[in-house]
Formats: sequence, C-alpha cells, structure tokens
Amino acid sequence: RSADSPPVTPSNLCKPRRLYISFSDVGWENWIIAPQGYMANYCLGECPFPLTAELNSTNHAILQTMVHSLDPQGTPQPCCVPVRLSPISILYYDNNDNVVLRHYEDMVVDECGC
Amino acid sequence: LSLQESLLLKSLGLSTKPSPKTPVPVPSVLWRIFQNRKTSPSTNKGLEDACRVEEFNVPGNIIRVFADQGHFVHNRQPQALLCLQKRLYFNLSVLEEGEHLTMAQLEIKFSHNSYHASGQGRVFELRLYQTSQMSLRGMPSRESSRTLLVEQSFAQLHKSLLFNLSGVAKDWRTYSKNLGLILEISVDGGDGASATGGLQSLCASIDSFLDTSLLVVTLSQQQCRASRRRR
Repeated sequence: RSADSPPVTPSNLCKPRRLYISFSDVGWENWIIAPQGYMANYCLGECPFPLTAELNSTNHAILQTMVHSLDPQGTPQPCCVPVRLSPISILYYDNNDNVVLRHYEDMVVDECGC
Repeated sequence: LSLQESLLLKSLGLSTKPSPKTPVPVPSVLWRIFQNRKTSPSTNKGLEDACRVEEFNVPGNIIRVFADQGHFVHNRQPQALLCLQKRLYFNLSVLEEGEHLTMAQLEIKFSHNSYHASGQGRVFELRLYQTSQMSLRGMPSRESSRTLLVEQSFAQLHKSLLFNLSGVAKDWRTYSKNLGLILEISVDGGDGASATGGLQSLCASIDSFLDTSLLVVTLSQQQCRASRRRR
C-alpha cells in the first residue's frame, strides 16, 4: 500500500454525482423547446484495492487495481465511468423549422463502475 | 468547443445547430407525448419500448411534424361548387438514410371560431389527390396526372380531419418522386344553392381552413437495431 495515498472513505468511492445540464448554458435554448435542462449526472470517485461488488468492476479493473497496488507509479488506478445510462426525449426545432420529438439514448448516468 | 459541439450535433442527427427563423407552435400531440414520457421515463424498460411510439402503436423513436409548404391554386374560371383547391407539399428529404418510415398522418385543421350559421347542416366534399405529373402554371391539370387518395364528406368545419398517408409518404423520401398532393373542398349543391349567391357564403365558411401538417414517425435503425425473434 502506498504510504502517501489518502484514506478512501465511502464518499470518495466511485459513484454517480448530481449534475444538472441547462441547455441555455450551452447556447441551445433557442432551438430546444423542452426540456430546458435535465439531470445528466456524472461519475466520480476512486476505484481502490480491493474492488468490491458495489463498484461494478470489470475483470480488467480488478487486475489493474492489483497491479496498481504493486506498482502505483507505473500503473494508475482504474477509472470511474458510466456503466448504465438512460435515454431522454427532446422536443426541438430542426434545421427546417419542423418540430421534432426524438428519443436519445445514453443521456443520463444512472450507475457508475470501475 | 465548436468541434465538440458539431460532433455531438451530428450524433443527434443534425448537420448544424438549428436556428429557427419562424418557429411554429408545438403541435398538441407532440406536447402530449413528450409529457407522457416525462412522467413515465423508460429507465427500466428495454430498447424495444424506447423504439416504439405507444400512442400510435407503431415502431419508431423519432416523431416529426412537417409544415405544409404548398400554396392555394387560383383558377381563372372557378368551378361552381369548388370552394378551395390547394397544393400540399411536405419536404421529407430531411429524413436520414438509416431511418425507416413507419407512419405518416395528414392533419387538416379547421379553426373553432369560424362556424358559420349559413354553413350549418351543409355537407362538404373533401378530395385528396396524389400528383404524379406536374402541369405548367395556368394549364389545366389532366385527370390522368393525379390519383384520388381520399374522398370524404363532412358537415362541420370546427375540427381536424386525419388521414393515414403512410404508403404515399414512403415514396416522398426521394425528392424527385415528391410532387405533393392536391386538396379540393367543394360544397354539395344538391338543393340548387350554387345558382344563388348563397354558394359564396357557404364557401366563405371554408375560410376557416387553417393549415395542414404531416406527422411522420420513423425508426432510426442506428439506434434501434431490428432484433430477430428466436424461432
């Protein structure tokens, strides 16, 4: 175990964090009719050794944490990434001023994993 | 940032960031479907649900409402019973290559406040033709250049009429094959009303004719890959 690494508390573990995306912040408010924004979330946190089942780890991540624990300088910890996303529906004007309602996949982070 | 934006817009099926010039009001049916999805998000449902429009019971994940770009046809010698003749045109060339059209519904909308007492009880005849050959302006269109799609009588004007045009609209994706439709509304001159000035006032109630739009449901095969059922 590396001596200078800070202790990992449950709040530091890899998990979804709340993020509200407002379409006006990205300058899309004049063509997106609804919603005005949505809770998109994001993944943040550590994937420490040993990886527990709650961290939705891949086999690759488990091996990477093992190698990281042996050689922290040479191999980084696995990343915390979305493992389950859900769609949202967006109502907007297209390039020809038609009104469109479209279902978009992978817009909201529901679960994160290592 | 603009490169990121253009990549994202492309993945959303848009060539550039839209900048609506004359934004039309949102059709109530789209608003209703949007609200339904908002209250019951498909988080726990499978891809099959996300790729189906329950409201119309058809496969699809994109619903577009196209505004009519056609114009009124003005004949030099108006036919006695013909109140209205209008070309209907919907530009379906925006559909992407991987999209499969599963439904097209024409809506002919009449306003609520134009119910004329003179028109009460009168029967109107609606005919919708598919144009198969263009005729020059001022030249009479030949009967052979158009195919009758719909013939319907209606008495009241303060409502919408809906017609299924799924079969016809599939051809309209090819720009050269899209010659639009001809809409004709006439009055039934059974009691000799056409001989009097009464006909004009009857036709005036057709002024309530507001607009037409085409609702199109498509299935993006990129997002909704067809799954083969196990035999």
